[in-house]
Amino acid sequence: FGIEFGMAYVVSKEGKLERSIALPIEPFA
Amino acid sequence: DRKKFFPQDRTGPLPGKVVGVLAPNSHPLIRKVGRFLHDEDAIYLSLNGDSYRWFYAPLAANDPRTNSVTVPVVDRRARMQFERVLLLRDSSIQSIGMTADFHLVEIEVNGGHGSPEGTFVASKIRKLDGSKEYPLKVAEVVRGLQSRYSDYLTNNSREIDVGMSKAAAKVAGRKKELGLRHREDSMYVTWMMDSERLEVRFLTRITD
Repeated sequence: FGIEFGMAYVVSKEGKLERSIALPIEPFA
Repeated sequence: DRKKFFPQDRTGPLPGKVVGVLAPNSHPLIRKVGRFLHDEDAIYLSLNGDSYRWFYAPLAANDPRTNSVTVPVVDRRARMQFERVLLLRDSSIQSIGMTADFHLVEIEVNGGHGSPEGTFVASKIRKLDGSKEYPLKVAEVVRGLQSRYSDYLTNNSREIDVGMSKAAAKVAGRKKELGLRHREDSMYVTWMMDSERLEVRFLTRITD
């Protein structure tokens, strides 16, 4: 068993970080 | 959307000209997914949240090889042959003025005829990142976000511990973990053509 999670970052064409979106922790078997 | 967070075997049609990210398979965090995975030193194109595609690029002018390849174009009944092209790899990317790292590029697909799915010939490739129109430097951005995600993991260690304890109880019916954890981090990089945004996604799996 374990958990899975993550993060998505969105960056403009100028190189500016615009958004950070977390992928919530989810258990799996 | 968790199912689409890392694409699985999804490579839709491409128009005659696209903008996307070149991603080196040799990067340690590149997710090894999908039937379009190729050699360890292949370079992929990534765009619109699709799976990575390996592709062919023109040989350098002084390269004596004569490889040719036939690929389907957008009209599925048609195929086109391209002369003097080869799978783009770490070792050959210097011939088109780039390094084996992440780059934003504009690509002419199959001589401008587009591609129905999967692999294709990049008949023209132009580096965009670092230009006036696209000032971002993708490799630098990716390195910065790797560091940022590493900090995120450190700062959320308590939440991760709680998540593992809950998983032990909920999924495995145990009161506590066995204590042997394995962590696997993966990264997916793509360029969204409509919004003109780079997306860098990190996925972590911790198993007991």
